[in-house]
Amino acid sequence: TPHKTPLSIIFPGEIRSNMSDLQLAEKYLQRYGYLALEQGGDSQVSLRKALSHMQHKLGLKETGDLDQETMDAIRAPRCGVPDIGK
Amino acid sequence: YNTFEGELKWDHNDITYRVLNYSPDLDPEVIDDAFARAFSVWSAVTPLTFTRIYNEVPDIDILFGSDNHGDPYPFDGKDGLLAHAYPPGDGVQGDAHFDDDEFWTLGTGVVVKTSFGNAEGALCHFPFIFEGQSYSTCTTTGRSDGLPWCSTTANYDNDRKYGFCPSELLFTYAGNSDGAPCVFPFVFDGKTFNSCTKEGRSDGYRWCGTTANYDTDGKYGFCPNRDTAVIGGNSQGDPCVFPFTFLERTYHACTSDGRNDRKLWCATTSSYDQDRKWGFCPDQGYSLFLVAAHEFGHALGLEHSDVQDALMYPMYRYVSDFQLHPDDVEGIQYLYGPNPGPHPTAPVSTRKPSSTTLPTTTTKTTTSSTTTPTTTTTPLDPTQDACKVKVFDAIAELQGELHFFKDGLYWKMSAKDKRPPKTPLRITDTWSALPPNIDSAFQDPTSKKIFFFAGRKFWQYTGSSVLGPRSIEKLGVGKDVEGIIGAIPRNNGKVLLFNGEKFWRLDVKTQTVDKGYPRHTDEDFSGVPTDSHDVFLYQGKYYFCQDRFFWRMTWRKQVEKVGYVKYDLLHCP
Repeated sequence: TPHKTPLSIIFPGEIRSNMSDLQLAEKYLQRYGYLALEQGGDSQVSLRKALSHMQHKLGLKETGDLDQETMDAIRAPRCGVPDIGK
Repeated sequence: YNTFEGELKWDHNDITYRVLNYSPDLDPEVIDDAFARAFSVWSAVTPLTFTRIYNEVPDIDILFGSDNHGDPYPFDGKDGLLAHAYPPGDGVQGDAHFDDDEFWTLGTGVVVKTSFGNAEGALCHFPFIFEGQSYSTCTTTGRSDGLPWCSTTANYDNDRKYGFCPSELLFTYAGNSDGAPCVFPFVFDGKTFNSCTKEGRSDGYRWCGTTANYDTDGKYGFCPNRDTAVIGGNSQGDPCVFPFTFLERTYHACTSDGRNDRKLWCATTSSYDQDRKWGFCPDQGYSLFLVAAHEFGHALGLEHSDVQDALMYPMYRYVSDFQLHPDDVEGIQYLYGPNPGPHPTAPVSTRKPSSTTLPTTTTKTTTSSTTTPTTTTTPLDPTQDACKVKVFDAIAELQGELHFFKDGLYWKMSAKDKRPPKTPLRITDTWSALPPNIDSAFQDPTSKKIFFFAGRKFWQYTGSSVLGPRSIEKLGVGKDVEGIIGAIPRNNGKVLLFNGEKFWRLDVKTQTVDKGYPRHTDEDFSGVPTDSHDVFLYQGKYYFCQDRFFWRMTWRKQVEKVGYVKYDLLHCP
């Protein structure tokens, strides 16, 4: 019989916590050089710009949005060397 | 393609690398091979050469680590970030790090290399049939000693080909026990352990004592992962335990319940609810070869490419028939130029050497019918050209270089040399007490003393001072033994001395043969010729020479290559 609750638990020792898509995207964009660590001004605009940059660089459809294709790319296995900058 | 800011690149073409540790996911030999193949991806299209070194500081250090692993860029557990590497330069620059929370394979699931058995180290074939039943993992069924085994063909019942799967009961890796198996129970810090443990370590690697008491003996090794070992979680390397309970429900197989990412997991004790010990179940894994080839691209100076099919594209994609993309070729050749093609043979000198006492060439000036003077070179004297020696008297790795002895002369080569040695040296110029024909030599890694054997005599050199000759009878070798034809020194103060069919273990310090010897070579070193005339250790591997050929054996006594002394060791054209 399927369990009713809880559907998802936090497993001990798992390094990545259950982050939201937005948090996951921000972390990704910062880690791989698309978004500066210190955000100033309009962070909404910065995020869209960074997403577009990332989508362009990785050959995805440039929407500037956190669409499914972009989230799949963010969750995909990859090399840890930044795409942009040092 | 992209290069790093400032176009960072190596200022030399002969790149060295060192493997600092291994992942328990794969056999060390499979890992070594994956790295070697990954380097050859780049050497095939550039003038770069890659040489593995063991003790000195290399250009590229390779390591496996988890989470915080000693640099400012921690890994992130299973999946996501797989590896990273630094652009060319000193120190950490040029190094490549692999996340050991990943499941490292060759890209298509667990790779289980067998040991012993009758399959000569072949990989397990899953699934396989044994007594009519199908098995998808290694099994202990049919054995009373608890050793897991597998068939290396689809049907054991028909083919009877099998080998043993990695198990701490069979061997350990790294550590200081030369691959010896775990001894259970063993004592550590006054506590008794009946299985591999992570206690006493901060890196999460599982280890065991290889004697009954680590506290007194200090002997240990790392445990290889079994094929059912979990990845990541908080039980890395421990096997799944079935059935297990989770939220009061019983599970007989891996499950994705409790997760929203569909990843399969299992508990590593019988109750997750009680112990909360878990890990991910083995999946296809990531190809160490493909990831390493990508990381080595960074280590050579390439940044991420924008071309999706290029190797240097940042995201992982498994391909079974890998070929370097033209974008990668263009990028690496922008930095280092193309491969110049087959190495030209060394030009032969037409002048007599002025200083050496051992001329390697002779010249003859003739006059042709048109009276045009021409210079031709006569062939080298076979005794002075290493490439023309059919069988050497002895071969040994001394002071980090491979020495080839023949008729009073010797040639030496370092691992970096890719061309045959030229001018030989006289044995007596270096070791004045030795006769012209020696049978074998070895250097004790601890004391650095060098021993030579000729007939029933042996000499011991410490620097330039010599002891001997003395009779091998003094060592405890029987009177009927005509000589020692080879030696394999070990790091524990022992050396194996060979006389073809038999071998002895000598304690270098006490200079006496251990009890229980001699033993039969073919019983302990199966698959090598018992009439070998040279036996030596080179870069951690055992070499048995017979005629022009050598049999190369791993430390786990598996023959991994049969090659030519002339071409594979001397690099003769």
